[in-house]
Amino acid sequence: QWDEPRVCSRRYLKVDFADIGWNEWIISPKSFDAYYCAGACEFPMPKIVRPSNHATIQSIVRAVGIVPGIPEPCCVPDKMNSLGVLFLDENRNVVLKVYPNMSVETCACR
Amino acid sequence: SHTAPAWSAQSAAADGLLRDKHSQRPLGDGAATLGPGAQDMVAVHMIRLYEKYSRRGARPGGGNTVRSFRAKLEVVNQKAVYFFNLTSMQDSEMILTATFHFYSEPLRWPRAREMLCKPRAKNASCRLLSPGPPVRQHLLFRSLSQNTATQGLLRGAMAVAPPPRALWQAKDISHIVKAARRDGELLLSAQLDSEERDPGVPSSSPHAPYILIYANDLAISEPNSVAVTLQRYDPFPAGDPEPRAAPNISADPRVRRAAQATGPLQDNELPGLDERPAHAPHVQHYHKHELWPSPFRALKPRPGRKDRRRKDQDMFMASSQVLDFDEKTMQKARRK
Repeated sequence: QWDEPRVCSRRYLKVDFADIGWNEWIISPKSFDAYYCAGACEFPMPKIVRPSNHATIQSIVRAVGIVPGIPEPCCVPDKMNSLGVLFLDENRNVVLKVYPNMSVETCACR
Repeated sequence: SHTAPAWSAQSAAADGLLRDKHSQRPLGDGAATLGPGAQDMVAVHMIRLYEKYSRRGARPGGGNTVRSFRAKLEVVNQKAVYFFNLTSMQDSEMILTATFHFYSEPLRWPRAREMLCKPRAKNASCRLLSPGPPVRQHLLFRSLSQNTATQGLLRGAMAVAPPPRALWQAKDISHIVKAARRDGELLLSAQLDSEERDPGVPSSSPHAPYILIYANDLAISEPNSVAVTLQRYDPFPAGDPEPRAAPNISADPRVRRAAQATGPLQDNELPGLDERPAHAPHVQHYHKHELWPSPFRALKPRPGRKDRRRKDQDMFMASSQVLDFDEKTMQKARRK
């Protein structure tokens, strides 16, 4: 993790449902690649962090220092993927649900 | 209808299906989650739907949720009736389709006919014994709300033609389930009624019927929707006492203390020793060093009783101005 780039980018994270205690009722998957976003959104922001217009303005205002206390924009998930989860409900019936926004495809500064 | 593989093939199908794409290993622990006897047809069917979605992103039934409901077999008036408890459906789940899956076998001819008629036999007797009109079977669906003793309201009846060979069949019961849910009757019963002498009560076998409900969960895009259905602490609290709430657990022995803030903690001066500027009227001003004796003053060890007596003499002697030394020290001093 230590040699990760400084700039806002997607980092690897594998989530094992056993680690969060949900494996007793989740049949499948037992784990999945969730990823996460981390890194700087400081001025000047490279195109790769796909800043929103607001983030661009905010980072300039912060760099110029007109208004004290303005933080730099945040590195957050941009495009995300769904995940189908097969689990047992309280009556031990099998349920399949497709949850949106469960894993990160791309990150961006917002 | 979908052909039901023979049971051995079926369990092989289950094994084959229990291969999880993500971890490329047989779904061993997934099967463990299902429980020993629970890899029945409904589980195999649901795992097949999961595999289809995981592999091709095919949304099951066009929605984002599929709920399965296992049957509970009861005998009512010497007839086998299967009950389905649909109460686990969430209010936010809009029903798209509901299907009833049941395993049916061809009607058995009486033994005698089988003995007499060899396959493709020519003799007339077989022709005479040709099978009569196929016995018709009906599927009767009733709905009832929780804990009512009645047989429930008849919601639908479907004719079922006996199949040429044993296989699983599926019937669309969307209108029945939607009407029952609209009336708040989330207990459904299904009965296979046939005109022929009652074939007796089937044992609750892995061939028990089941219901699948394909729905669109309108709340699934809400923030934290995954926690609503998956964030649980005791997965199956039914029956077993809460391990944490042991009856004789005493009140928490620890005393909860709140840290009372004594007055506004604006500074770290000791309360009551306020140093106010000299110009303030009638203020006894202290100098800092008078207020704060050096924090590093070493603690003197407490002298023993004898020492104390000697110390008292010393003290007395010390009060005189001249220090007295022993003779040797005086001589040395005179010489110097």
